Amino acid sequence: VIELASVTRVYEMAAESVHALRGVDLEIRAGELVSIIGPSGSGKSTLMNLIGCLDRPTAGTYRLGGTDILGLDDDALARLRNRHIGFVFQSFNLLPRQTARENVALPLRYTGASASERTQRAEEALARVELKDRMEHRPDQLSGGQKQRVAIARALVTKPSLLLADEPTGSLDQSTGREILALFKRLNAEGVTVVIVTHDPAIAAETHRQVHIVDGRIVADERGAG
Amino acid sequence: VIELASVTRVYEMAAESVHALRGVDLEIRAGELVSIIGPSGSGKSTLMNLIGCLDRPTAGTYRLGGTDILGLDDDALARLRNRHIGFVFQSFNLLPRQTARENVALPLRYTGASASERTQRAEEALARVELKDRMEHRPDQLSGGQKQRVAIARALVTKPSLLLADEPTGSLDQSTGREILALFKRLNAEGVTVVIVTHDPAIAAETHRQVHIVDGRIVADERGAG
Ligand SMILES: Nc1ncnc2c1ncn2[C@@H]1O[C@H](COP(=O)(O)OP(=O)(O)OP(=O)(O)O)[C@@H](O)[C@H]1O
Ligand SMILES: Nc1ncnc2c1ncn2[C@@H]1O[C@H](COP(=O)(O)OP(=O)(O)OP(=O)(O)O)[C@@H](O)[C@H]1O
Ligand SMILES: [Mg+2]
Ligand SMILES: [Mg+2]
Repeated sequence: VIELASVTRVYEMAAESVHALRGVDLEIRAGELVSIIGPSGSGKSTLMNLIGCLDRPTAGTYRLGGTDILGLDDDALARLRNRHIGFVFQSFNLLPRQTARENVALPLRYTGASASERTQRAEEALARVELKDRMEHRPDQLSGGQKQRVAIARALVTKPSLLLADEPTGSLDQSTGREILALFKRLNAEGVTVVIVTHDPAIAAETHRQVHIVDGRIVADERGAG
Repeated sequence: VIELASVTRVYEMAAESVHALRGVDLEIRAGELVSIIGPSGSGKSTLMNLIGCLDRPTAGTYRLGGTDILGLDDDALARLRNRHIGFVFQSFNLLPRQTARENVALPLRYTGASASERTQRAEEALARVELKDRMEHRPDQLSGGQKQRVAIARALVTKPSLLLADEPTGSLDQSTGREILALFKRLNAEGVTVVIVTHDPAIAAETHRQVHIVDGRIVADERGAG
């Protein structure tokens, strides 16, 4: 479902060019459970933003579900994202003046769901990550791991077919992290394609395939474990 | 050096009161290397903010280095913090419009150091966390783990006698995380009191003492390992 070919991403700054991705070839089929591993600064979030259609490559091609992503304008890209992709951001990206429930309900506004339906689905999503008793809290009234779980709930509320999670357990204790991984594996068993960036070898070991990135290049792609 | 007695912290909200800390007694002597462990939402960051004089308890007493913290006004508190405490925040708290170097140099402004001295010390601190080649980047031009390392460098630049690190390796790969832990242990060997909140059992195992928090209470306080 994901086909990246010779993808390059350069960040142009005033005094330097940062080559964050250098000729990446990557194919991920529908229904796979993949982890992306690599050192700090190696290009993982950059790669996830490209896969999630939040950014465009400097060079190379990207086909998602057979569609040439680079041929789409921004509106078409936004509609595709909203309909099919759930993204858990490394820094959560919650709206500071909205409650947890409002943050989680937000992606449903583009689906034509009624207000009461949006509220109910947001509450169910928050219950799934054990935050039923924090629904009225705004982000500055939540702990780090609670914010991370709100970000996870928001990524899942539209029932996406592609889940992209950028270090989804970095702020969680081990027990809560295992619950989140179990939730992702259940979704994968139901057919959701799941791609997880993680620094936790225990999480990577539970995925079916581990893609290793160093300095903007894929250096290894291993199946097994999980 | 840290003496918390019967410390309580309640967050008052419109519709509820959150009892984040419930009668905490904790003593940490100068030069100790302590980890604080517990589930998401159990009160660890709240406790760190109190220890770091960034927040005041709802009830109870806090003596730091023999000084009754609750008797100090905000200016005296700020001076004490700036002189003695280095704080690595769970969400980094970097200034978005300043470069990495400017962010790290900021705490030195209150020490009377000259501009060139501040710049040099900031660069040394960034070199210690392997970010020499990212000094000109602003936070939105840094990866998650790079932002975390800038926060660490900033906490160390004033050479504090008390280092408080709230999940300092949550965004780091294993190898970089070990380097940061080794740096903290070196500082501890030089006499710095180090308190680390961590979800990583490997990090907790390398400290001399592990304080366990659940639901706002200390439930265990173990010496050994490390
Ligand atoms: N907007 C930007 N402008 C310039 N450089 C950037 C920008 N965003 C990221 N970079 C640089 O590109 C490189 C890759 O960043 P990226 O965020 O993809 O890393 P990462 O693998 O996710 O790291 P981490 O594990 O620390 O989150 C880093 O060295 C970073 O400094
Ligand atoms: N400003 C606030 N107003 C209301 N409740 C708050 C506020 N800040 C924190 N809380 C609540 O207090 C409890 C303790 O929060 P704290 O940030 O100390 O947890 P933590 O142990 O650091 O968790 P984590 O491991 O997820 O970072 C949480 O349940 C949180 O929802
Ligand atoms: Mg990243
Ligand atoms: Mg916390």
